[in-house]
Amino acid sequence: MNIFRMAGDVAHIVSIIILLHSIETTQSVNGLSLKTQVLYTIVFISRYLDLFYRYISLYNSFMKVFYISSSIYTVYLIANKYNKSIKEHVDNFEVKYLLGPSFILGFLFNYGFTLPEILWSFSLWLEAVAILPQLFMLQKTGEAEVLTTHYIFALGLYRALYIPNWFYRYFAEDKFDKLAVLTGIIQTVIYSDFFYIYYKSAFKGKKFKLP
Amino acid sequence: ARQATEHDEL
Repeated sequence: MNIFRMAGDVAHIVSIIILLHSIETTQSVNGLSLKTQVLYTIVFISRYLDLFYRYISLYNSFMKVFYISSSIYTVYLIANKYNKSIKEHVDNFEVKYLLGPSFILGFLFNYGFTLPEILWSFSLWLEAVAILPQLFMLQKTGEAEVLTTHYIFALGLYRALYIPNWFYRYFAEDKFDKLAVLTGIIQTVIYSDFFYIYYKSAFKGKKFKLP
Repeated sequence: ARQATEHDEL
């Protein structure tokens, strides 16, 4: 495993820890999109089905279990435990416009016309756009808690770091996963606007504000 | 380059 992949996975774990930590310390899920978290749960379950029939490494299995369980737990926290602070009218992105096209793209572009491969591709497309309800919500409220912005930043950083990892693997291992690269680039582009605003507010010590 | 169908990434 190369340094970019390792750093990407660390950023992903850090993002989940920030998310859970901020929910537990503030006892609130204010500003968090339940829809985005449900989409991530769908992403992880559809992508990591191979957990049951293919062993890659202990690291790989452990991380898959961690992502599936932490995403289900997050959905539980938002939907059940702290649901009093949900403002449903703010989190009103139409997720069918993300789920439908992701499934069609997974159906059209895959490495084999089998259910696991279609679901795997679907999960990549869906992951690329799953943050949109959260960003949409941020844009509507205009402001975000510092921890929420750190969470989104770490999450965006994860896929961004996978891009140099794919370059590395292309040259060092002669391995190239065109679907992962394409969806990873789309995902990073979706975050790019956020990265820029985050960069400006984080380095000037200002409260995070979207224009 | 080999096509990556092992899906060893997360």
